[in-house]
Amino acid sequence: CTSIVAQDKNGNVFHGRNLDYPHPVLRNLTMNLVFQKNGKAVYYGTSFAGYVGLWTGMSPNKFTISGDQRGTEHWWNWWKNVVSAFLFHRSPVSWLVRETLEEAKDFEDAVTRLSTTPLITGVYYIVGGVRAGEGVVITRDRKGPADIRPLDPLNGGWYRVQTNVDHWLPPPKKLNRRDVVMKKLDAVGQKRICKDKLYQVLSLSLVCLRTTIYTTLMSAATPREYTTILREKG
Amino acid sequence: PSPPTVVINLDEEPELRWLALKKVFDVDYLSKAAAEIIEATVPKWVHHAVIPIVKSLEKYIPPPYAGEIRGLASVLGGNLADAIILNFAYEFTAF
Repeated sequence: CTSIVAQDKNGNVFHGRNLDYPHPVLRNLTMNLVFQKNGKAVYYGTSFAGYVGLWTGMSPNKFTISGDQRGTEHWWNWWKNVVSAFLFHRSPVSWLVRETLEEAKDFEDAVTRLSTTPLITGVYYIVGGVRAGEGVVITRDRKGPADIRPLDPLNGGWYRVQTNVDHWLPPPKKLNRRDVVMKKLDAVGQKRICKDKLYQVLSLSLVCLRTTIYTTLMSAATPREYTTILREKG
Repeated sequence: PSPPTVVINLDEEPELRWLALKKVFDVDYLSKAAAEIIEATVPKWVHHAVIPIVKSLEKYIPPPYAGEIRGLASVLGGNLADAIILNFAYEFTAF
């Protein structure tokens, strides 16, 4: 997966994500979801039929969230996930996204919940808000945050990119999506960044892969523009 | 192309919320796709071995998800264990 949160010169925050998964059947199961209460939309998301959690979602006029897989565990640690889930009653990562979209009152509250709620396993949460500076990548361990990397536009940090590798580690040489995305974002520049440019970045050949199922573009300040595009063979 | 949109009414009972899928997706296709994903993710012998374990774990799943997964199982053809395995796909990939 690849997630980007970026802020333009006017303080508008944009959030885009590619969801990658090696089962093409998921393309036909992808759907946009509108969660309603009392006849009103309370939050939006994109998911797969048969799955109750969310990896991509938006609380309108508050914040947006995407989750990227974090694969730091060795396979023989699978039992820790089982113990976390059923003994400690920890939350699956996609259920915490839903709960946060439903309950958090603003960007700050969302970041606190996503950083501190105990989880079954690790993950990256990428969060975008509605005001300048409201953007962050949270690297999660089971118990809490391993790292929190907010936007820092005053010092050149007008975007954050997250793939499936910790940002402090070197990316894999064969599939270095992180550097490809950063190079393109630098070429676009903060003045010209917008949803269309974000889509172009997420469509680059080394970023949009054969396993990319969908791309979602969102900005919590303009909830009507929530867009998901199904990718055919990357 | 854009994916279809499904409205989930949170005022409904959790068991009924995901029945809205039937309006958008072919139920036979859904159940075959779910079986395909599980087959590709979980080795056959593991799948058979964990079915009774997964069923017994249902009581540990908190509301509203337990009810929602039960409702999904009915949409997918009534197999509760498979619906649970699908919904823990990320957490239990290694398993």
